[in-house]
Amino acid sequence: MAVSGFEGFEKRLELNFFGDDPIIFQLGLRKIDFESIQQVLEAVQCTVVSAVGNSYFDAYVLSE
Amino acid sequence: SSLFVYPTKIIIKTCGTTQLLKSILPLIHYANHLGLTLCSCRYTRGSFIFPNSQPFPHTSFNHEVTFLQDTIPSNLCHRKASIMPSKSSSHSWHVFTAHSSITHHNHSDSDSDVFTMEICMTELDLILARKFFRRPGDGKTGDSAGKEMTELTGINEINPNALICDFAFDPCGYSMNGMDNDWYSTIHVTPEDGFSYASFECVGSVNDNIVHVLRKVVQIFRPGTMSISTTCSGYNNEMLKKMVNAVEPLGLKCRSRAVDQFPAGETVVFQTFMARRR
Repeated sequence: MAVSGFEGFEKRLELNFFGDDPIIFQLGLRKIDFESIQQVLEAVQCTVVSAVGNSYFDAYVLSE
Repeated sequence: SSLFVYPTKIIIKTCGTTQLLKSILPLIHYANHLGLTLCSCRYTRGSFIFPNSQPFPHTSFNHEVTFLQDTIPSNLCHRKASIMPSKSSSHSWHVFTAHSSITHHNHSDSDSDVFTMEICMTELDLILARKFFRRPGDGKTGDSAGKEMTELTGINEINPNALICDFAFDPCGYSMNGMDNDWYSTIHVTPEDGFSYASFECVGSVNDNIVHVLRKVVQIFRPGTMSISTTCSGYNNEMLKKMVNAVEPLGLKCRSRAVDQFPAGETVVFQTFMARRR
């Protein structure tokens, strides 16, 4: 094993939410603007390098 | 690393020395502003190759669990932390879950035949790993080089129906997210010899062609060691048998299987495989 190198093993976090307003479920967390997402990722210490979305969800490839 | 944002679910998966758990509070904050309340939290990871390089709170699983316990709201009262073992002390699966109540199921994962599969692979085949290095001066962008790697390695054949967003890092490394209707898949590769690593994760149904998916993943990376962690609403022995039957003909022998139960009826199965050549 190398003395030091890039840590490939990921940490994975999944958060589920609920709300009383059924309209929320149409977009919900997808309404969080990109600037706010970047702020969250700043705390994690990574950034968005690529993004795509469909009618169900948004997917971001991150740095690191 | 990847981020998936659904209307009521967020998944973040990050490698390196990122401080993933520091995302919890800001995410709860933004969700609350949208009228959404956290009802479950799940944190998982394998055993780090370089644990001493991790920053707090990722310095140990105890520290991570303490941080989680202190950070998530008190309404998530059904909590459990577990380190699931394998035959090798250096390969364990770390799981923390917390639920507010088993009645909040407004996301698709509540379906009984839906599972999440997290695969971790190390000691990648040297020749195959080379495909995840950029050619010096290739004149490509991260996106175009990523697309080339996706096709060159056969990653695009794992799920031909998926819309793929891929990226190649410089000088090496690769990430991709796949979208197939409301189901995601994701691959991350660190190809350097000595600490090579690749992960594959997807959500799927027990009725899907899991054999095809697993075989393709093994053929793309030919790992020396591989772990498969599945999370679903019950213990599905048929599915686990299918997994072993898919992987073993490709030279990987199942070495261990650990099963644990978590709040809200979740079952996690952690299986490890090693190449017979070793």
